[in-house]
Amino acid sequence: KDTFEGDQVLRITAKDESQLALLHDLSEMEMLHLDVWRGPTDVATPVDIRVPFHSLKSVKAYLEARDVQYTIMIEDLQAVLDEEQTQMRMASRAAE
Amino acid sequence: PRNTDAFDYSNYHTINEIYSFQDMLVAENPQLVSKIVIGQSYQGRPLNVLKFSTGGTNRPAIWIDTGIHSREWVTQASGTWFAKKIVTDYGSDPTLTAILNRMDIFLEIVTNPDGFYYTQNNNRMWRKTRQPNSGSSCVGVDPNRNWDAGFGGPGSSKNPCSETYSGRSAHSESEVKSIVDFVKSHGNMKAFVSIHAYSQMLLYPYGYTSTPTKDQKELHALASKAVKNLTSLYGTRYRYGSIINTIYQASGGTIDWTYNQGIKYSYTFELRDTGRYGFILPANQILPTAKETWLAMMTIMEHTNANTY
Repeated sequence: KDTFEGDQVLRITAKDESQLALLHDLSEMEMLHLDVWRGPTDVATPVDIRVPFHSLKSVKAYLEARDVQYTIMIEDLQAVLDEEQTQMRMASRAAE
Repeated sequence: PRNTDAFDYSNYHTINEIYSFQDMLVAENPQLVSKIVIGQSYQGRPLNVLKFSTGGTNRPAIWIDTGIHSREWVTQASGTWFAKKIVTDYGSDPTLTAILNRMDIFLEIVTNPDGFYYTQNNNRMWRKTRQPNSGSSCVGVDPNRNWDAGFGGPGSSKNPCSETYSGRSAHSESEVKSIVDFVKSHGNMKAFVSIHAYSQMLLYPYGYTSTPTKDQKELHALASKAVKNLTSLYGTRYRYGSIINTIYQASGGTIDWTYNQGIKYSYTFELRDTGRYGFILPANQILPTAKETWLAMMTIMEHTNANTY
């Protein structure tokens, strides 16, 4: 079973077209194993990327070195999944 | 649950629970609902389509599918609610009744059943199909990049490990090919709505090219009306437009293929939310999502019924 401990979802905001191009490049870096939830389209639309724990340092360094703004949308994906599973179990017990 | 009234629409369900739900709905409404198995997934699960029909042969029809990206759980949950809504409202809601008196509705609730099973047992974030890729340890194809519309172009990947892997050839995935065959053999589909989540958008073709469709004006106006009606319920904000202009370039997508087949009213939704949860949308959001989406769906279906072509 795959888990997502320590994986984060970053919401990244490009301030201009050149930063948008940098995000395009980032999303195509296969070795980082990124999962692009919402890809780069225009500067008005944020980009959401699930970043595996092992790639967090590289991705954040890449963004910070290029002055690209981001926030952490989901701090620990596995924690949210665990919460979802707990809710499902509770709902299932209530139904029983 | 012993019947579809007792089914808990406000929670997420396993694939077997959804299969049971479909069978119950058919058993309870034999004059209106039937189940068609249009094919099998790679792992042998049935690809079930609910047909809502009041009679006639090969009537003009509306297609709705949910859950082609398996991790987008609010879509399968909304599809289940839609199915019940159709049987509840037929005969009482004049608009839906008029639609069903002239047209059929086809609804595929679990479009990617192998992926859905996998999200519930192995990897909650799984998006693709589960067919192995020869020569790679990575599994699966993005079924929304596998259609024969700009196949393999920008906005899709040739790397089997990518989330947007197009597959070795167009329609290589049985989950896609089964719909292709069904739509072609039916030959009278007038609207095709493929439902995804998240990011709150209503989109029309194209995704693989920036060339506008010849129906862009009408599709845009209808999207605007549908979004207005959706927003009227809870104030949920939606954006709308062509895929390439509104979200990003994506080649090999579902509705680009359906539009090129001559299905004018081809749309794709991105349901709630805007980013707080992504695909982990809490269960208490299911009913509001399904209810607001239904208002937009009705707008598209009503327009389709009123504008035969």
